[in-house]
Amino acid sequence: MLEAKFDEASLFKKVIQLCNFNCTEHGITVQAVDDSRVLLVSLLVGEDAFSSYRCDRNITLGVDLASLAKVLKCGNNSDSLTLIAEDTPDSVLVVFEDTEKDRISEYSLKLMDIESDFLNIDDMDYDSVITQPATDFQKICRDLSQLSDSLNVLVTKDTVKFVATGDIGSGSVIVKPFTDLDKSENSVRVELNKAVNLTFGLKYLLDIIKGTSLSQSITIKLADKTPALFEFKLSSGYLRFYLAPKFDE
Amino acid sequence: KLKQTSLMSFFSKS
Repeated sequence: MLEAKFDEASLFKKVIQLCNFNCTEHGITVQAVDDSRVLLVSLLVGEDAFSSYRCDRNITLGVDLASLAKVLKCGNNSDSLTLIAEDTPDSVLVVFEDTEKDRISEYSLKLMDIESDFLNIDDMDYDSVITQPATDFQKICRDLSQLSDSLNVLVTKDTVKFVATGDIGSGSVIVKPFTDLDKSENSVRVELNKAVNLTFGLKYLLDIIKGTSLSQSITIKLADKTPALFEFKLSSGYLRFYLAPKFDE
Repeated sequence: KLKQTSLMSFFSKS
């Protein structure tokens, strides 16, 4: 769990600089949108992800992620990490404990008032839902990003085709449903209600695949002329990205 | 020519 926290901090550091950590009795949520308003990241770390968790009142922690990343580097990966804040905090205490060596280090991080738009995202009906190994999707994005700045995703009956066309040529990767009975995380599932033909900016997809280390599989939900949902499930919670498509006007 | 859309045309601010 604590290693996941480190991963998430480094991930966010690359996507955005500042964000509000919204703490409730159910866990910690973070929502942030990039400056161009094309990619939204939504993280839920559920209360079960923590070895102990207590939040008496809803608290918002406005965090400068570069500063948080500096503090997080001060702890060892095997240390336990505890966040402590008062009900109306102007700082958050980050406590690292190495229980074997009886060593405790404490860092107090100043908080900021961050004005951010919180976007309401309603549950939607999607035309197609694809689940595949996260590392496979990472490789597809990295490979095809060498050819183009756009990735075309075509889903037809039982086939997902990723296509990139650019100045030096074109490339495509076809993925078909596959069931691995021994290792279910290697399976590919494709649900299709309606054929899909969508195009996304690869620079945003390269940000999304930074979440690959957090989960063995990625679920991609697609609908015509609608932001796609890319989800990495965590052991308690999720990391979701909503990406606006490119299309003809 | 494809144009990049914005999330703001799909989601509402709270």
